Amino acid sequence: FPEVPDKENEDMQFAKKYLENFYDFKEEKNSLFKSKNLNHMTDKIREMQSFFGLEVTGNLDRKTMDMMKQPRCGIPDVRSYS
Amino acid sequence: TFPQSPRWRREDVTYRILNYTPDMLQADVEEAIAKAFQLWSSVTPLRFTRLYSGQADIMISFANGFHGDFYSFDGPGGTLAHAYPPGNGIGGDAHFDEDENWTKFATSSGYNLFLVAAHELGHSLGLGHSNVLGALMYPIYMPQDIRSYRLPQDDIDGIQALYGPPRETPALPTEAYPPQETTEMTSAETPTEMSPREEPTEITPSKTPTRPKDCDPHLTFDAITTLRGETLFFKGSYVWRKSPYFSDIEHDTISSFWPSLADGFDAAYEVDKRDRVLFFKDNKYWAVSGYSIESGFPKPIQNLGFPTSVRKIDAAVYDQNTKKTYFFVGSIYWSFNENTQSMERGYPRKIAADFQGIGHKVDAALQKNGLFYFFHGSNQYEVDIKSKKLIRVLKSNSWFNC
Repeated sequence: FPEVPDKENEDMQFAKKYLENFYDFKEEKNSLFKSKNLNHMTDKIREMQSFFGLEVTGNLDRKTMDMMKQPRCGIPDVRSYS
Repeated sequence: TFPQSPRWRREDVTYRILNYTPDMLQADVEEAIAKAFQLWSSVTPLRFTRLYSGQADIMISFANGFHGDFYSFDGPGGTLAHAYPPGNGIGGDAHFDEDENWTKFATSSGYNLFLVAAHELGHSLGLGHSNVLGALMYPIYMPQDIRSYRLPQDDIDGIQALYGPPRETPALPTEAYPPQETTEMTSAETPTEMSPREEPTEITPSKTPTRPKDCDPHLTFDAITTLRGETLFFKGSYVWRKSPYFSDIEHDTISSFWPSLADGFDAAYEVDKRDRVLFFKDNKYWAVSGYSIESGFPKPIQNLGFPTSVRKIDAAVYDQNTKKTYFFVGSIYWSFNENTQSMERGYPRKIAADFQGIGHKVDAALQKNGLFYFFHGSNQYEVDIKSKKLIRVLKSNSWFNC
């Protein structure tokens, strides 16, 4: 695929961190299956969109990124809190 | 709640303020935290006692970046604070990010410590996050008027599921006064002066009569409107919220969305293309977009073209096809052109003359899926917008999956 432009990459990194912090997303660092990681992240994006009542697309659209950038509490939104 | 629903096993819970933010007076920090505790003690049997030394159940501190737990803070913005569910050691503790600007005001230039502390103490007592927009336990910070802040119903339901309702007289936070132990206080803790014990201003839960049951066959409404794809039903200070995203009906109070409009409405309607909802009460109206009330409101309804003899309206509904809004007052109605922002000529007209089968006052009106719904008492009349013919009569609460 064409290399994603920086801005998108930046959003992708921000979103990854957000989903790790609040939606128990774990990127499998040495996963051989890149696509598996992406599906897993898409599922987590859907979970976050559903929690906030956004349109559940699985994509990092503008509204989803805006919501991720809102000031918030540091406690996860899903149950995996340890 | 958190997994396994951890909660404090006794009603007396202690807290201690370990240090202060330089952004606020110490007395203001203490007051914000005391009021945050009051929110929770006013709806549960819990009593909160402040300690000045030793180990308390809930240790409150300000810190930035890495601060000794696995959840480092992230500088200004982003994460504002976090707190741990009830338990030993770090359990119950609440940490506030010192890199934020903390304030006792509800302004856009900083984060209101009372609001954030009330949220974090919800975690300290065992509550997780809520996805109910406007709930205190919603994860996103929502600046709002805190002067008459009342705990939203969703949070009351959550905390009472853990601890039950208050005893007869809601417990006020007490202080171990003078401090119970004489061990050395750290400098950060020694208050500049032992502030005289402030009588906390009681934050009482809403006194309005209890919310009617969703499926009460006699349920009636004051006003109904769509809002960004959802439908809001108003009665007194209560809101029933029906969303296409969630199957169940959400129960809120008006004050959790628009604190300054808490007393309820006579009528409401949405002009969806402008993302604008208008609320009417007596001879005034407000325009809101989401949470925010447009500046310059309220305005007198005469601005819309009503004669001074009209002191209030009963119902209003916007017709997306014709871009007209119908206002109902007693047995007559007006048509308002949203494009020209003026009343149409030839009005008012008799409701019964134009809307078949609607021969009486209209309490509320709704436009959904190309049909009009006129509410009168515990019935609603479904009308085809174009032909204005009556299709069927339903119970007013048929939208609540009864």
